[in-house]
Amino acid sequence: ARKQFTETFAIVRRYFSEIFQVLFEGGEADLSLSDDGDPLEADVVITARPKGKRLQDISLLSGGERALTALSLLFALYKAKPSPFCIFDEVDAPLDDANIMRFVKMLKKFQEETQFVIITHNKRTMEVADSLFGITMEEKGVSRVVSVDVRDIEDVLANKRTAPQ
Amino acid sequence: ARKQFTETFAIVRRYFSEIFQVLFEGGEADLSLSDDGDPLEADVVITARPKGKRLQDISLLSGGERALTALSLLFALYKAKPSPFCIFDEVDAPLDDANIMRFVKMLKKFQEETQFVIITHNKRTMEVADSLFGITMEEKGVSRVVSVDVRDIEDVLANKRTAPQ
Amino acid sequence: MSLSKLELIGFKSFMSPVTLDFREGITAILGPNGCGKTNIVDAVRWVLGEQSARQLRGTKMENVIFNGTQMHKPLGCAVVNMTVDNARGVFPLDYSEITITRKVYRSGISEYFINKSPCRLKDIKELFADTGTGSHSYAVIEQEMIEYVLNDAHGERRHMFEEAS
Amino acid sequence: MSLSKLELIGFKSFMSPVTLDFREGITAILGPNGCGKTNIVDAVRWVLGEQSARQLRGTKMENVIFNGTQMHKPLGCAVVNMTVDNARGVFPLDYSEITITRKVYRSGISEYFINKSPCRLKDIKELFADTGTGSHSYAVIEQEMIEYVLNDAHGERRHMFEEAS
Ligand SMILES: Nc1ncnc2c1ncn2[C@@H]1O[C@H](COP(=O)(O)OP(=O)(O)OP(=O)(O)O)[C@@H](O)[C@H]1O
Ligand SMILES: Nc1ncnc2c1ncn2[C@@H]1O[C@H](COP(=O)(O)OP(=O)(O)OP(=O)(O)O)[C@@H](O)[C@H]1O
Ligand SMILES: [Mg+2]
Ligand SMILES: [Mg+2]
Repeated sequence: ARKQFTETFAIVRRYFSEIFQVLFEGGEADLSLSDDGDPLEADVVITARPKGKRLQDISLLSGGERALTALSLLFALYKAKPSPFCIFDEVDAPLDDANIMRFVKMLKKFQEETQFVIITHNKRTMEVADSLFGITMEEKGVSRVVSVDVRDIEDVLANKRTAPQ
Repeated sequence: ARKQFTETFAIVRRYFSEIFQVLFEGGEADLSLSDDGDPLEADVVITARPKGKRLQDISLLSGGERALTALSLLFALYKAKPSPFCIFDEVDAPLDDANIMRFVKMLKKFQEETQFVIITHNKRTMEVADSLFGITMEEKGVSRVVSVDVRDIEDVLANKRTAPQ
Repeated sequence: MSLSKLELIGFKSFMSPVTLDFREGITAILGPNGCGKTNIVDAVRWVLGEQSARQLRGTKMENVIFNGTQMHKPLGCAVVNMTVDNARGVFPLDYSEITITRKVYRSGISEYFINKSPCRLKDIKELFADTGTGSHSYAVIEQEMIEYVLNDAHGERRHMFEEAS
Repeated sequence: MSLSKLELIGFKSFMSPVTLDFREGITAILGPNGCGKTNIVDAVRWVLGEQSARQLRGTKMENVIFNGTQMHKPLGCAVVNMTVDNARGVFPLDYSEITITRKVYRSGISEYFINKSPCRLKDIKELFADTGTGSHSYAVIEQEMIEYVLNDAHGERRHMFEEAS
């Protein structure tokens, strides 16, 4: 178990640093194990430095930088051990438009291996999707599902049905 | 102190239920004190029921419904005791477009009494502002402030300076 | 393996049966606040064996059964069917498609099925054990997860690494 | 009373002095992720007397002093000036404008000023006591606050009511 953990850790660490540099277009990030001695008990420590900034504690990162750092780690884990499907629930909410575009590009890179289901309020993320589901609550308290074409997005968001499923 | 607390509580409770119904365009909400006996020790309990739904525990509310309920309480507190200025940091992130419009309408109602400073990534919220500040980090790691006209919003978000302050 | 179909019957706000047919690639789910999007994520976690009502934002497991609206009575049971395709033989069974089912009645007792034949929770957990998609896995990400990954208050990070090993 | 000016000198990512002149009504602050928007909120909490470095996302109070970038050296002190107009006589002083100042050196010792004359933290806290704008008040709201108000794990709600009484 110990050998497996350290092997996985080394792989994820390499991917994390690569993916972080793509999502942040530079900078550097690394993973290390807190020096508890026994790798099976140690904590995983993240260090991250956005481009041009000094290395500081990750608690000083901004809301958007924190979200992008966490997403870098998640993508690194998926790369190390692809999970058949992934569900993201509004993880793009703290990101500005430029970072949403980088996030979406990364999704496209992973879509060969992994199927993504993404809940989002952000139009840029919706536009990248291969298929869309609209959830409406036309009748208060009762949820229904409608198939949606990119053109109908405004209707669904205003709780007007498009076509019965 | 006990008399003051119960008086304030009664006022905020009335405002909370009014403001909730405006932000949710219906439904009902209430505040009560947990029955610890001594009002100075009791917890404040929130019950909220969006329009057409059954009354359930507030933990079952959705992300957007939770944000709107918390904002209703905050506005009720401001109405009971106006605070000279208020700073909101991305409180509109969980809201969909329709709820952002309701939130913004409420801000407009309060702007006579209270000065608002709002950090947001949402264009609809920016459009309502009387004045705008852009923060840029053209030089990595160094923040500067630029005055912004609604037309320059895209430039500032892409970290291109508009005019030196 | 990929997610091919999800059916919700009486699960949370989904009073009448709904079906979501998934394709490869990226699927976006959109809709106004409170319409039922995160309830779909809860359905996936639940059918994969989630045992904590709190993780599903409720206080007891019956909270997942449709609780009625001002117009409709509560239902007596909730069912979720999840169909995954096994074309690549990820699962040790000779089927090309596998459907797992979870049912719960007001009594709180859950029943589990694999391809319509009754089984135990343990069988479902074993089926998904090595695929990285358990109910607590890094494959189902809500927005608060971003904070968990960065705060790491309870060793969530280590847990993710162990899942990937 | 309203906020009329905020000056940051060497505070967090604001290496060179910046000034924000506020007007009545609604002011929006915008900019890309990590550019320094929430640092402005931290500056307001800090000048109002915030004593916890964690509330300012740091580990020690010196974290508020500009820490340098790859191109610039760290600075030795941080200063924030906040000017409020006292036209309605909210403050028991005969000035029409009041400027409070906080300064901190690498040694960690803070100095406070009211209209340029040295004072103690207690004087600043007393000045703002009844206005509802203390550093922990409901006038400065970050996104996590929404969760605090609804979860109420440590009696945050009660605290807000006490502020408003
Ligand atoms: N057992 C139940 N029966 C009926 N309705 C329920 C049940 N459990 C939860 N709900 C309702 O489902 C709604 C929440 O849905 P959900 O959290 O999926 O919204 P959402 O689409 O994710 O919204 P947001 O965009 O705000 O996150 C609540 O209004 C709640 O009342
Ligand atoms: N003492 C300091 N010296 C220099 N830079 C600092 C200091 N403290 C924090 N920072 C930097 O400030 C940045 C964070 O800024 P802030 O949190 O204000 O961003 P933001 O504009 O709110 O972004 P977001 O939209 O993502 O929330 C971090 O990148 C951090 O490195
Ligand atoms: Mg949701
Ligand atoms: Mg911020």
